[in-house]
Amino acid sequence: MGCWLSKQVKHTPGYEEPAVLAAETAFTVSEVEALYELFRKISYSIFKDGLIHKEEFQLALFKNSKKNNLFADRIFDLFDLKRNGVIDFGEFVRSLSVFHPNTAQDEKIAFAFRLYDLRSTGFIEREELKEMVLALLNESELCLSDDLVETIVDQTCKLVDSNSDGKIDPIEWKEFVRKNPSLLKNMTLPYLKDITMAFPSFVMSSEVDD
Amino acid sequence: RPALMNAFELISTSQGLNLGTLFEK
Repeated sequence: MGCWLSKQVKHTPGYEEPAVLAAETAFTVSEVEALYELFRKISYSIFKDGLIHKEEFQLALFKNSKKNNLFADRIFDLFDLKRNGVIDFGEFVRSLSVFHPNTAQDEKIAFAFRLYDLRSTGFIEREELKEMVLALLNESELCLSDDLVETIVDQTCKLVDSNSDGKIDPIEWKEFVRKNPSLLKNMTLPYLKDITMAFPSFVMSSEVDD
Repeated sequence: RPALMNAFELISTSQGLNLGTLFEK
């Protein structure tokens, strides 16, 4: 009789080799391996199927699986590249790579545009801007009068919409962000450079058995 | 005239846009 391997490493569905993901993203192989540990932790938190569901994403972000949030929903939808309602490991790594400190600014600018283009029309429209401001106010319990909200939205549109067609296109967005780089601060996660320190156990044990 | 808050500056402070919490243990 032949001798079979007694243990096989069981990966999550949609697992991709770290070397492949590292070649396509800003991460090194060991950083991708460390991200796998984080991915497993999140994807086994509720449904235990090795895929990140929206509730698990909310739990990881807010410590509350039922907390709905417009922006978290948008991020989840953008991470869900295959549009099948869950995030697999490859999607997780490729999407997080946008937030890596070494990723080109243009990529971050484009991602932020898609994030704020709520209805994917190719433009950030006034109504979308207002919806986001209202969502933020609702989340922060900050009270501003309706008039002030309208004024802030109008003023911002006027600032960004340089061709005055009533909506913000990707070129206007890019110009505006170049003048206001602080708008991109949430598009960079310094943690991603220290990820192997945050999750060293995977790197040390290399492959985790189930 | 005092400068008004830029809506995008406000939005970028949203908790839902802070992915850093994913890395908190």
